[in-house]
Amino acid sequence: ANAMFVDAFEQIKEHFKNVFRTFFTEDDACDLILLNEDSPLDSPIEILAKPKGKRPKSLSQLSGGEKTLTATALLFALYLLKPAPFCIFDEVDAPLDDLNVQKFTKLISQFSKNSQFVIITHNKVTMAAVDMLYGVFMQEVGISEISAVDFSDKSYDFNYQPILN
Amino acid sequence: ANAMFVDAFEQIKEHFKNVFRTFFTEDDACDLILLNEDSPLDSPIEILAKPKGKRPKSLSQLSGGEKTLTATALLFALYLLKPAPFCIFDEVDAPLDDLNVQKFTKLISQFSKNSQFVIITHNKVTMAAVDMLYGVFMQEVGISEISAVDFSDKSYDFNYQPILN
Amino acid sequence: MRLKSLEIKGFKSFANQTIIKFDEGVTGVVGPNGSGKSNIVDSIRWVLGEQKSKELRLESMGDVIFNGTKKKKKSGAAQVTLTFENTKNILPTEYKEVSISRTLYRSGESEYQLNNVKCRLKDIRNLFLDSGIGSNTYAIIELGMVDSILSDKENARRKMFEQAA
Amino acid sequence: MRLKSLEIKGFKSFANQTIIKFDEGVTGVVGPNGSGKSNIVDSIRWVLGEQKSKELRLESMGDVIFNGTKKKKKSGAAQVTLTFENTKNILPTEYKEVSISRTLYRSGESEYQLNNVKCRLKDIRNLFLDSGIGSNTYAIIELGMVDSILSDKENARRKMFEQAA
Ligand SMILES: Nc1ncnc2c1ncn2[C@@H]1O[C@H](COP(=O)(O)OP(=O)(O)OP(=O)(O)O)[C@@H](O)[C@H]1O
Ligand SMILES: Nc1ncnc2c1ncn2[C@@H]1O[C@H](COP(=O)(O)OP(=O)(O)OP(=O)(O)O)[C@@H](O)[C@H]1O
Ligand SMILES: [Mg+2]
Ligand SMILES: [Mg+2]
Repeated sequence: ANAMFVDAFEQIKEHFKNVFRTFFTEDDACDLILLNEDSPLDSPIEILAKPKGKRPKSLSQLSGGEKTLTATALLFALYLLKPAPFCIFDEVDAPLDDLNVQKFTKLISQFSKNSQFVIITHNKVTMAAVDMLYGVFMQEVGISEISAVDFSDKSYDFNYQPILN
Repeated sequence: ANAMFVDAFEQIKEHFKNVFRTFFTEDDACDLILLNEDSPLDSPIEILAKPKGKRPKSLSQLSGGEKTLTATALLFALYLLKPAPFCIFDEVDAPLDDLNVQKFTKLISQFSKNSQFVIITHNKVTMAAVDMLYGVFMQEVGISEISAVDFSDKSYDFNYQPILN
Repeated sequence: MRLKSLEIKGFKSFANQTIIKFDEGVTGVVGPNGSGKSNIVDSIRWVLGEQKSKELRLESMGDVIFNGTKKKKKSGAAQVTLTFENTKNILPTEYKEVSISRTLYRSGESEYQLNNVKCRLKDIRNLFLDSGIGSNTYAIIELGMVDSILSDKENARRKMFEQAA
Repeated sequence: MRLKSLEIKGFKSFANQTIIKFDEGVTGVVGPNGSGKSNIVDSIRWVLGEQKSKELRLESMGDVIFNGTKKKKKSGAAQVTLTFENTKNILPTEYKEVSISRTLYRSGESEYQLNNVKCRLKDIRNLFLDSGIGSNTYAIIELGMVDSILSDKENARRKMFEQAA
C-alpha cells in the first residue's frame, strides 16, 4: 500500500508540475513534497510554488489569482491521475485575469474530451469558451428555473447589459 | 457613552436598510439588531438579510453574491455615519453579476463626491465606470511598475484580449 | 460514465420540477446572484450521498427542502435524480443507464433509489468508489476549496490525495 | 483630507521608486494576477501603522522588504510615503499638506516621519483617530472581510462598529 501510494504520488507530482508551468512559466520552480518519506500514508504533503521566477517565502505570499491557479493545478493533477467522469467548477475563475481565464478554459477544453465539465461563471471570456450554456433565473420570486441559452440568440441579456455598449 | 453608541447604531441601521434595499428590492426585510439592549457597548450585533422576498433561515444560506452585497451594505452604512477620507476595494466585485456591479459602481460614484475611492478590479463593467485608471504590471520579472491608462487609448490591452472580439 | 441529466424538484430554490440535460464537452451555467446556480451544485453533492449539512450550506438537513415564499407554499419533500450512461459498467451490462435518486420528506424520512429500485445510501456510495467522485471529491470545486487546499485545513490536502491515489 | 500621492520603494514587489497620484473621484487599478495590485493596498495599511504581519500576508514584518530576484538583489529597506491635503486641519493650519512616511531597514530598525520630521508610530496613529481610518477600518475592504463580517469572526463586526460609532 505504501508503494502504491508513493507511485501515485510521483505521478500526481509530474502532472502538477506540467499544469503549474502551463499556467505560469516553462521553468518555474514548483513541487509536491512528502515531508515524511518513511510513512507516506500519513505524511503531510507540502506544496512548493514559485510562479514566474518570483521567490515567495510561503504560499500565503502568493496573490489571490496565483493561489487559485496553484490550487487548481493540484486539483487537475489529481484529475489527470484518475479522471472523474465529470467535474464542476463554481466561479473558480472569479479571481483570474483574462489571460489566465483563457489558459484555464483551454485546459478544460482539452480535458473535456474525456469527461464532462460544468462551469458556473459570471465571466464573459469563460462564457465564450464553453460548448453549451444554461441560464438560471428567477421569474417568480424565490423560485429557480433553467433554460438553455442559444449562442446565436443575441437577445440573450436577461442579466448582461454591460454599460460598455 | 451607552446613549451615544445606541444613537450611532440607530443611524447605521437606517443607512444599512437604505443601501440593502438599493442593492436588492424596495421592501426587503433587513435589519441590524442589538441582541443585548441593556449593555449595548458589548452586545453582539445580529444582521437580518432577506433579499428579494426570499426567506433564508440564516446568513449562511445566502448566495455568494448576496453575501458580498449584504456585507458591503453594512460597510457602506458605517461609512455613511462617518465618511472616511478614502476607501479602497480590493476585487470586492468578483462575485457580483453585471447588474449588481453596476449598482455597486453607481453607489461608489455618488459617495465619491465626498471621498476618494480606489477600486482594484478585473471586471470590465467596473473599469468602464471609474474616473481614472492605473495599470500595474511587471515588465521585469518580479518587479512591479505602474502607469496611468489613457481611456481614449484603445491599444490598452496589456492584459485584456477577450476572445469575444 | 457520461452524465445524461439532472432532475431537481423541491430542492432548495428549485420548487418546481426542473430538468437539466448534459451534452458532451463543456457546459457553462450563468445567471444573476442568488438565482440558484450553486444550488444545482449542492443538489449533485446531495444525490451522491453528502451527509454533512455544512457542506451544503445548511444548518440542518431538513433545510434542503424548498421552504416557501409569499406566493408558493413550502414543498413536502426534496427530490434529486442523476442519470448517467452505463459506459463503465458500474452496473451489470444489461443496463444502458444508471439513475440514482434521493428523496427527503418533511417528516425526516429518507429514500434512495437505483434505477427506480429502493436501495440504501451505502449502495449508491459503493457505485462511485474508485471513480474519483464522493465526499472530498476533487471533481467539485469552489473557491473556498482553494483556501483549504493551500492552508491545508483539517487535512483537506491529504483527503483529496487519498481519493485519487 | 484628500489623498494626493503614494510613494513606494523597496516594499514587497515594488523594488523601484514608484509614485501614484490620486485625483478626485474614483480611481480604478487593474493588471494581471500577481502584478502587485494588492501590494499597493498593503503599503497603505502599513504606512498607516499596521503592526500585524498576518494582516499584510506576511510571516514576519521583515518580509515587506523587496526580497530580490535572479536579476536584482534584495533591497536594504522598505519605504512608503502617503501625502494628503491638510483639508481637515488634522495638523496645524500652516501646513498645506500632511505627509506620513514609514521605513523599515533589514536590521529591523524602524523609522516614522511626519512632514519629514522624525516621530513615533503613536503620533501617526493619533492623527487618524476618529477619521474612520486605522486598523479594523471599514475603509479598506477585500473579499475575506465579507466572510468575517457575516460569520462575525473574532468580533470583527463589533470592532468595525466601534471604529465608526
Ligand atoms: N430551502 C430553500 N428554499 C428556498 N430557497 C432556498 C432554500 N435554500 C436556499 N435557498 C435560496 O437559494 C438562494 C441561493 O441560491 P444560490 O446559492 O444557488 O445562488 P447563485 O446563483 O449561486 O448566486 P451567486 O452568483 O451569488 O453565487 C438564496 O437566495 C437562498 O435564499
Ligand atoms: N517582499 C517581497 N519581495 C518581492 N516580491 C514580493 C514580496 N512580497 C510579495 N511579493 C510578490 O508580490 C506578488 C503578489 O502581488 P499582489 O498580491 O499585489 O498581486 P495582485 O496584483 O493583487 O494579483 P491578483 O490579481 O492575483 O490578486 C507575489 O507574486 C509575491 O511573490
Ligand atoms: Mg453561487
Ligand atoms: Mg490581489
